[in-house]
This record gives sequence, structure tokens and C-alpha cells, in this order.
Amino acid sequence: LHSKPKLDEELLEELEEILIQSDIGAANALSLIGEMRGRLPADGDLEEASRRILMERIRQLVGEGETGGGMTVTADPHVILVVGVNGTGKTTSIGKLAYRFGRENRKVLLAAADTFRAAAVEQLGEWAVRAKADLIRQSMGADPASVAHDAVEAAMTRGFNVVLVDTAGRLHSKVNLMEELKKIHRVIGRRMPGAPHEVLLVLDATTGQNGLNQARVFQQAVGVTGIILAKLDGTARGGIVVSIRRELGIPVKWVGLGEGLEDLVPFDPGSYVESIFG
Amino acid sequence: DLIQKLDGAIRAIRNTGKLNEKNIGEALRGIQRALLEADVHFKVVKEFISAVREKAVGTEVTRSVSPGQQVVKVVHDELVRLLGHAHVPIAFSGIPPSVILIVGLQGSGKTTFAAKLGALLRKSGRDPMLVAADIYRPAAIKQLATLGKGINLPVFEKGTLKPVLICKAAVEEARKQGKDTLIVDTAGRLHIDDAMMAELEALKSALHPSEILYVADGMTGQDAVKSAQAFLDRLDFNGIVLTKMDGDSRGGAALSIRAVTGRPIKFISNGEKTDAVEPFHPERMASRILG
Ligand SMILES: Nc1nc2c(ncn2[C@@H]2O[C@H](COP(=O)(O)OP(=O)(O)OP(=O)(O)O)[C@@H](O)[C@H]2O)c(=O)[nH]1
Ligand SMILES: Nc1nc2c(ncn2[C@@H]2O[C@H](COP(=O)(O)OP(=O)(O)OP(=O)(O)O)[C@@H](O)[C@H]2O)c(=O)[nH]1
Ligand SMILES: [Mg+2]
Ligand SMILES: [Mg+2]
Repeated sequence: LHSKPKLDEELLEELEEILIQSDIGAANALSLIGEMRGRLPADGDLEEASRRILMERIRQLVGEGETGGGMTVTADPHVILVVGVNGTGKTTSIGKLAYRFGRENRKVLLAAADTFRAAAVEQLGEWAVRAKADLIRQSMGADPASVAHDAVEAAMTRGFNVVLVDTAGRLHSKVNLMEELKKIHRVIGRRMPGAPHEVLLVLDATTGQNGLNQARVFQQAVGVTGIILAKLDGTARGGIVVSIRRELGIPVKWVGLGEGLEDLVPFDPGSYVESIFG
Repeated sequence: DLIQKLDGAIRAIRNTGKLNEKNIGEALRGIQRALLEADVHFKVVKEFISAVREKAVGTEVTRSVSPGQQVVKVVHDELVRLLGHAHVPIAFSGIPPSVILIVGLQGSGKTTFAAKLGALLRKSGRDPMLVAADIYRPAAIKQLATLGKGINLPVFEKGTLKPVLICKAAVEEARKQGKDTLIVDTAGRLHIDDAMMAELEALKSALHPSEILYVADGMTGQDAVKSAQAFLDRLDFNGIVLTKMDGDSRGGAALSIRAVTGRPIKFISNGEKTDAVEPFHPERMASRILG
């Protein structure tokens, strides 16, 4: 005979609020708590058990099958396309990645393929200086695909190990901008079959449920291989990545923890879950 | 859509002729779900639902609309009421130049909005000057200067001097040139970064701005309340700007920030170009949130 151990209403509400506050989503919160209740031990400290079971489940959901965050450089040059909606932290994240790869003794090339936004090229240029990486740029208003092409070309002929392609922020709901991104992706692949080897979607940790739409549309357009969850040094927890992993299979690879060169770490499911319940 | 979802849930209402506690319960659960999915903060949702329950209970069910439509109407009207008035104007000070401070989290759209506001105020007959007070972000000054140049608006910059000194110099320059409004673009910052929040407090006490606008990303989730509350506590800002509303996010952050701070939403930014800004319309926002 089974009798479900009774969790008090107050505890259930508290747990649900922790989940919802982290932007995991109301539906997910409900199903996670439902699942958890089914796995509770018959006796013992239910409060401790409920938390532990929830944390373990979420850790499993975001980290399933991973050998750790970050990524391995698989090609030479390894081409990484960085995409996302406006203001999420793409340019800054590229600076951080460039610095990290540089510290691994790799020759890094940045492609200033945001040819639209005011001072976007200058901003990336500053990061190139800080990270000691080279920069490929054209004039403002140039075809971004052309910049990406030139960068891959330069990397192949001049021996760069990693190419990081910065693109303009774009709302996924803007069809013409998504078409432009597809073209950038195509042109890169034409110059180097198999490239880009990574397509990283930069997500702002403060983003709510719309983050799932973003991931879905970018995934459909250019195939996203990983997420950089930026601004996790704030109070937002970016819980939408749970839905993104569940529904689209896209893992978080990096976490942005600040505005400086060293503020990027490989995603660690354990500490991520701790930060939600911490 | 929401009305169809609710009609199924509250068919029982038809039999009683009145909206009562029991038959409204199911409908409200649907509304609660919709609001959470729209990124309205869960505490704001709770308070909103109880306010709606109070208003809806006892309402006669009229023949001309379905019970679902009736509940949605109560919800819609309450949402519009809560979201506040349209067209709340910017406050200017008697002695020029009036100073408007633009603040908010990283990447929310402040620099772009500063230029937009400059264009708007010029159209309404004022003589504004933009001030580049973000000394941290690479090429932030260049970004504002480029935006200003693009629409022929003067941009005051003084390199990476302390922001208070830049702004004081800007006030001097504005007086010299007869500019009646200064729009100060500040660096994005975390509400939990005490030193950076203190910098804003210092700017406020040095400049006595007539208006402080909190610029928030329209796709912000539950965190909208935490950050807005912190900025309010430390700066007592006058108005809210929601950006990137040309996207497909439901914009629940609008209700969250408005409900928690009580400050009016003054502008909606809906595009990257300098003319992509409009005054706030509560009706439109309510429909968007309800999806
Ligand atoms: N606190 C914090 N701020 C960050 C982080 N990553 C980026 N930022 C800040 O977020 C703001 C926007 O960063 P950008 O790199 O310009 O973002 P972007 O996606 O390239 O923006 P667009 O190109 O305009 O779409 C800047 O102020 C960055 O310093 C992070 O991990 N933590
Ligand atoms: N689609 C869209 N993009 C916007 C809107 N407002 C700003 N942006 C874009 O959002 C990105 C960030 O805008 P910024 O003005 O640099 O944001 P910020 O708040 O000054 O950023 P920080 O100074 O780093 O904190 C840029 O790519 C802008 O073009 C908007 O209403 N719609
Ligand atoms: Mg950028
Ligand atoms: Mg800015």
C-alpha cells in the first residue's frame, strides 16, 4: 500500500515560488513539483528531501550527458558564430572568449560582422586589444556576410586557430534580420565546409519566457549548438534554459559573470542549481 | 486565445446567472497561468487575481457576452487601470537646463533611448543636448556621439572623467549654449552593485534632475521586480521606459514594474532607429499581456 507523504502547503508554495522566481516557468514548476512529490521517501526530513530531489532533477535536466560546460576546439580554424537578440552580451562575451582562448595559446581572430549598430565595430575593436586578438572589419553598413567570409578566409590563410564572429543583435521575430543571419551562416559554410563549428546563442539571464521563442527561432535559422547565459552575476537566474534544454536540446556552455575579460566560466550544472536554491 | 480557453472552463456560470466564487475559480486559474506565462511577477499576479475576484464576484452575467468574455473584460479593465495613464509627461525644471537621467540594467536600451528622447523633445520645441556619462563600456561614448550626429543632436563628452564632473561641465556648457535640456546617458549597472548605485545617487544629488527614467527591457522575466524596486529605493525615479517592444514578448514586466513601483510608464521603445519610440498606451499594453 502506498500513501503519499504529506508535504505541507506552505513548503509547497515556497518551493513553487523559488522555481517561478528563477524564470523556470509556471508549467515546469508545476510538473517538477508533481514529479518530486512522487519520489519522496516514506519518512524522514521531508523538507530536506523535497529540496534535494528538486535540485537533483533540475541539475539532471540542464546537465544531462554533459562532461562539463565550455567547449573543445575541434577544427582549425575553429569558427564560432555568436548570435542573439539585442543587448544580451554578445560582443562582451566574444571579448571574454577571445581572452580565454588566447590564454590557451591559441591565435584568435575576431570578425566585426555587426556592421549596423553605432560604434559596434569600435566596441569589438576595444575587446580585441584587451584580449590580444586580431580583428577583421569593414566599413559600417557593409554586408556582414562579407566580413564573416573575409575573416574565415584570413584565418585559413594566416593560421588563426579560432575565429569569433560577432553579429548584430536582432529580434528573432524580424524575418529579414533572420534571413541576413542565415546568409552569414551560409557564406561561412561555403568558404569552409563544416563551419561554423559552433553557433552560440547569448541569452540575458534576466530574460523571461520569451527566451524559449528566441532559442527556437535561432535554432531553426542557423542551428544553435550552445548557450552563453550572460549577466548571471545579477539576481536573475535565467531559468528559461531549463525549457530550452528540455524542448530544444540546447545546452548551456558558458556563463557570464560580469563585464570584465575574465568574467566567463564554463557552465556547471551543480553550481547553477545551487544558485537557484541558494 | 484566452477567451476560448476560459469559455470551456466556466460553462457552469451560465446556469447560475451570476459570477460567483466557485465558477470564477477555474477562470481565474487560467488567467493566473496566462499572466505568469506573460512574465508578470508571481506576487503581482496573486494580488491582481484577488482584486479581479473581488470585482467579478456578484457581477450579473449578461446575455450579450459569454461568461468567459465577461471575466476577461473584468481582467482587461483591471489591467488597464493598474497599468496607469497614457501620456504622462516628462517633468522639467523652472531653471534651465532641465536634467533628465537615464538609468537601468546593462543592455536595456538606455543609450539608444537617450538619442530617441532627444529627437522627441526637439520635435516638441525644446533644445536638448545629450551627455555621455558612461565611462566604462568600450566605445559607449562613441556610440552616443554617433547616434547624436546621425540626427544632428549635440553630444557633450569629456572622456572618462568621473560622471559627476562630466555632468557638471555639461550643465556649464548647456548654460553657455542656451540648451534647455540635458539628457544624461549612464552606464548600465546591477542594482546589487553598491558602488555603481552610489554613483547614480551622487549624480542625482549633484544635478537635481527633474526627471529620472528607469529603462527596462520589455522581455524581462521575474527579475523585473527586484531590479526596479532597488532602483526605486535608491533613486526614487519618476518614470519607466520599456524597450524592445517590437519583439514578441508578452511584456508582463510592464505590469510588474508599474505595480511594484507605482511610477508611470512613459515611453515604449519599439525599434532600433531613433524614431522608434511612442508614448505609453495602457489599452494596447493590456491586450498584449493577455495574449
Ligand atoms: N553584469 C554583466 N554585464 C554584462 C555581462 N555580459 C555583458 N554585459 C553588459 O551588457 C551590456 C551589453 O553587452 P554587449 O556585449 O554590448 O551586448 P550585445 O549583445 O553585443 O549588444 P548588441 O550588439 O547591441 O545587440 C554591456 O554593458 C556589457 O558590459 C555579464 O555577464 N554580466
Ligand atoms: N529591436 C530593438 N532594439 C533596441 C531597442 N532599444 C534598443 N535596442 C537595441 O538594444 C541594444 C542595446 O541598446 P543600448 O542602447 O546599447 O543599451 P544600453 O542600455 O545603453 O546598454 P549598456 O550601456 O551596455 O547598459 C542595441 O542593439 C540597440 O540597438 C528597441 O526598442 N527595439
Ligand atoms: Mg554587440
Ligand atoms: Mg549604453
